[in-house]
Amino acid sequence: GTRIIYDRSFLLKCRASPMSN
Amino acid sequence: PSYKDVVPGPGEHPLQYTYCIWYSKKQPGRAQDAASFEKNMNVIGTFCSVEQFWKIYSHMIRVNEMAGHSDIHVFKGGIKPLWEDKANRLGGKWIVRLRKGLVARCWENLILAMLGEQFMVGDEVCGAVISIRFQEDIISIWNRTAGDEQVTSRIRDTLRRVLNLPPNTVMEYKTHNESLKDKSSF
Repeated sequence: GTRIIYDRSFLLKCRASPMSN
Repeated sequence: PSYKDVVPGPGEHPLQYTYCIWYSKKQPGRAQDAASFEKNMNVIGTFCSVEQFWKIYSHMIRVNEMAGHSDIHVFKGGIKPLWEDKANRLGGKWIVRLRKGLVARCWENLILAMLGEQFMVGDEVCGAVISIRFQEDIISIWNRTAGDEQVTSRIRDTLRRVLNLPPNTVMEYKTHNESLKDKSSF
């Protein structure tokens, strides 16, 4: 099935602003 | 409460899996069998979204400030970070030994790669461990099937890429069966 993939920069962006896309 | 009860909050970014963070500290002067090791392990957080992860992570002690003989394990929900667990019994781990000072950045990169499903090996990855020791720090990533060379090679190559290690860094693979036999993790 489809897997939920995130790259490092996206994960770090979520840290900076938790509700960003 | 079980890891199965944890759900992403409204508007949060879900992860592929739920993870538990375990902390363990070796009791000085005592032999460690599986039972006593397990007794000294505590789940310090469970998360299933990117936001939940950062919330726990930002409250944790920084790994470069951890002292003595301690380990942090980030494992998928339902898998205990023990060689004997049924998900680990036939598995093994890649081990990277790092000189003091390098470990914090490498650990964060490893965790982010695991949570973001960068290893591309399906369900193979079980979890990741950071082991703080006196002379060096050690990070490792555990997978289910030690005998699957395609999987272990792919994990090694991804690990090398995401950790951005110095070129002379040695990476070792050890099966949990070997660890059980020599009663040593590294």
